Amino acid sequence: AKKQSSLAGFFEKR
Amino acid sequence: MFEARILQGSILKKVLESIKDLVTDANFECTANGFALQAMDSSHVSLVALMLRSTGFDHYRCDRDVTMGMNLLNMSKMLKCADNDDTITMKADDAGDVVTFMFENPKADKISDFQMKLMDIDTEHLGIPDTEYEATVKMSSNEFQRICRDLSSIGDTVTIAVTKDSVKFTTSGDIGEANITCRRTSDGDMKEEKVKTEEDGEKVHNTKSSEGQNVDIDLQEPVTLTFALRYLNSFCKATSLCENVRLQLSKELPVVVQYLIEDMGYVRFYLAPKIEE
Repeated sequence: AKKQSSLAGFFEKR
Repeated sequence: MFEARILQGSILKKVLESIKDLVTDANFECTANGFALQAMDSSHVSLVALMLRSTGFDHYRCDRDVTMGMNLLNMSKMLKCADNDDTITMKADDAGDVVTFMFENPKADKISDFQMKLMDIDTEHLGIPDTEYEATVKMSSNEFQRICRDLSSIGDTVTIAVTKDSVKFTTSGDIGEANITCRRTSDGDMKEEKVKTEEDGEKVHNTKSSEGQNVDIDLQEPVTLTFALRYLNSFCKATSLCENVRLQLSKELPVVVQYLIEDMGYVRFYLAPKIEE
C-alpha cells in the first residue's frame, strides 16, 4: 500500500 | 500604501475560487514585484503559489512591502459581490488592519466598496527549490479536469505515467479499474494545416483548436507517480484561468500543476506523491 507523503520533507522551511 | 487595480476583475474572482477550498487563511505578500501568496493546506500535503505581477495590473502602487493576512472564504464572499466585468481595486494602508475592495462597473456609474478585516497569520514559508523536472506535460486544462473527475468516480488515487509518446492516467477501486492514455500530439498535428477547397482555393485550417488533446511532452526520463485525486480535482477549479495546464513530474517529488494567468502571472499547485510504505 502507498501512503500520502507530506510536503515538509521536500521543501525547506524559511 | 498599497493599491492595485485590475481591469478584468473576473481574473481575481477566478483565482480565489480556485484556492479557497484548499487553503483557509493565507498571507498575501504585496511588494513592488506584485501580489503573491504561498500557502499549504491544513494537512501539509499540497501547496498553492500565486503570483500576480505588478505589471499586469492597470494601476499598481506599493510604497513598502505589506503582508495581508486574509481568510480566503471571506475574501471570496466579498469578491463574489463584484460582477465579472467589474474593475476591482484593492487598497490597504501600511499599518492598517483592513483591506478595501472597490468594484466599478464598465459604465462607471456603480461603485461599491467593501472593507474586510485583516488577520495575523503565523505561517511557515517554504523554500521551493528550482528543479529540473524529468517530465513536463502540457495539455488542455479542460481535458485534465475531465480525466481527474472521471477517474475519481472509480478510485481515490491516480497513477500518472509519462513516456516520450504518451501520458497515462490509471486508477482502481472497488468496482474496477480505469486507464486513460493521451498520446503526444505529433508536431505535424500541432501546426497549421492547409486545406484546399474548390471555391476558396487555398484556405488555412488551424487544427490547434480546443478539440482534441494537444498534448505536448518534454521528457528527460520516463516517470510514474501516484497522487490523491481529491487534491487534483481541487486544483482543477483553476481550469477557467487558462486553456492549458502544465504538469511537471520527477521521481519522488511533488507534482507541479500550473495554470498561467494571461499577462499577469500564474497559479501553481504542488502535491506530494503517495509513496510506498
